Amino acid sequence: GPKILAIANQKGGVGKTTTAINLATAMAAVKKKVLVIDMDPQGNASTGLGIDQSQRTVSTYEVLMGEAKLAQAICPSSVPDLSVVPSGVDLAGAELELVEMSNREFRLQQALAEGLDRFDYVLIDCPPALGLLTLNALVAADEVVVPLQCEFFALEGISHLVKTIERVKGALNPRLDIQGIVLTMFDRRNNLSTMVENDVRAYFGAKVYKTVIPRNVRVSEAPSHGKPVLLYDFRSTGAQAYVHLAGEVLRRDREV
Amino acid sequence: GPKILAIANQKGGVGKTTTAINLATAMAAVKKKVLVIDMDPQGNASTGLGIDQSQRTVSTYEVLMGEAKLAQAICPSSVPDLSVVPSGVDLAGAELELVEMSNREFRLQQALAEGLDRFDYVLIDCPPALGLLTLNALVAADEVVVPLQCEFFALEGISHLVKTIERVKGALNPRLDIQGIVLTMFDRRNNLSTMVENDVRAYFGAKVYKTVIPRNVRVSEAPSHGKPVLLYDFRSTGAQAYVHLAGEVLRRDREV
Ligand SMILES: Nc1ncnc2c1ncn2[C@@H]1O[C@H](COP(=O)(O)OP(=O)(O)OP(=O)(O)O)[C@@H](O)[C@H]1O
Ligand SMILES: Nc1ncnc2c1ncn2[C@@H]1O[C@H](COP(=O)(O)OP(=O)(O)OP(=O)(O)O)[C@@H](O)[C@H]1O
Ligand SMILES: [Mg+2]
Ligand SMILES: [Mg+2]
Repeated sequence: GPKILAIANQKGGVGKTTTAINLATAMAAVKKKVLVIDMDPQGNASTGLGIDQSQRTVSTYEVLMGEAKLAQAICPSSVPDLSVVPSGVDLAGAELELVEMSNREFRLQQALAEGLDRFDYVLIDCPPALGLLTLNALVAADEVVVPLQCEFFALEGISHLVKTIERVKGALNPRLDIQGIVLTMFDRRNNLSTMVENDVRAYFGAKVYKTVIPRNVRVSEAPSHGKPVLLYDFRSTGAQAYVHLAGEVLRRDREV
Repeated sequence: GPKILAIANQKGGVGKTTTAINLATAMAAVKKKVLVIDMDPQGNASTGLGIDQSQRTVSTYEVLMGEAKLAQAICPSSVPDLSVVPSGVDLAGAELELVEMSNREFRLQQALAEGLDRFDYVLIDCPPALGLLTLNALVAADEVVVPLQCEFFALEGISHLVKTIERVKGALNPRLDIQGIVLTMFDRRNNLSTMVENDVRAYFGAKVYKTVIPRNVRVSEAPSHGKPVLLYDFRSTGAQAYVHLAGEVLRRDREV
């Protein structure tokens, strides 16, 4: 079956969705068959991949609740070789509904047990929290890619995320590991970015990808056109950084 | 009693904490007695106001669970006339614990029924979700201040937030209203910011504050010194914008 990567960090606005969209697109560009699962009720990954509201009638919500098979929720995106399980409005209520359900942390893992044969990679975009939606993603995943914004507040939560991943590995999913940490929105005009990079590399060492994603306005413009930045402006520094990141992610996968 | 303002938006990284810290500081600077309640398990507001980990033994968690009175959780900040109810590590588990409790949306409102006499304003910093922690803040609040980042993804969730506030007003807290929407991280080099501002003012009209918070590196550096930007660099464009915002918030409060 495919390799399943959760894109997770409970800190908000650090580039989870942007990384899920553009890493997936860069992998599809080198002929990998990729599925993006949008676990965030905000549905930004679905929008950024050009999925219309009308195509979201069967979504991650129905898959989690066991009301639809995975295959019924998969729809094509604006990118060849890239499919999406979109998020729907009902997903906002899923967190509370899951609490009362049996196997509440395993619902996504169970749903992914079939229907994935034609994919090489699955990327799961997580919401900014460590609740049951993110826990479902961590239980279903083989590895975690952690976007880390080059800001002071973003550093503060990272040890809590690492502890949570270790707890999930110990209790629910023994194969789970952090594949890597990707520094995002790096601004070379700003000392804070360099300070954060030095701190993170000193603490996490080789876990940190060499590729650093720069702050680049083309990246934030692309979603308003329903396209990944690789399609919107391939030559931009942001798009090129995601191409390099995909190379690193694929290489680390082979080394395992 | 004091006026209670929830600083809320489920989109992550839009400037909720930065607005809570600096709006509170600007109000304290004009002799208002202000309390900041940190409802976010990440604890960024507590850190940005200089609250040491050792001072967080009694936190928002104990207040919500009824294990401590509000007065026991209040501690002084690095700013005169500004106190804080800090967030603690236990708050991360509160969301799940609250589900099983009676009056689960009213716990904060009940806890704030006493112990607030000496304050003019209470600002509640919310996590990036519309779960039970944010619902508690919306039920306890008189008004909501909504930070809105000048980015495309940030626009996408705003109608869901407005609907949620209306539902809370209809079912749980009839006095709740949006006091205003504040545009944050505005970058005049970037057309996207201007596009978002035009859209938001066209749609929300007078609800949008005239003050726009610019993207300003001094704002993001301040938390690493445990200080609000008003204390870290009062002359910066970011600090000055928060001073103007406080003027607008105080004027709107008097007009009610
Ligand atoms: N490298 C970049 N350069 C410029 N803007 C960026 C970059 N990466 C992300 N952004 C913008 O920053 C904002 C936050 O990014 P994004 O929404 O991907 O973060 P997130 O972690 O998914 O947020 P949330 O926690 O709400 O899910 C978005 O508006 C996005 O367009
Ligand atoms: N006006 C600004 N200029 C520059 N940086 C800013 C500005 N406002 C906020 N920031 C930075 O942007 C990041 C996100 O802001 P902040 O943490 O306040 O958002 P938030 O909505 O509270 O995030 P979360 O959803 O995780 O709670 C922080 O690193 C902060 O320092
Ligand atoms: Mg996201
Ligand atoms: Mg915050």
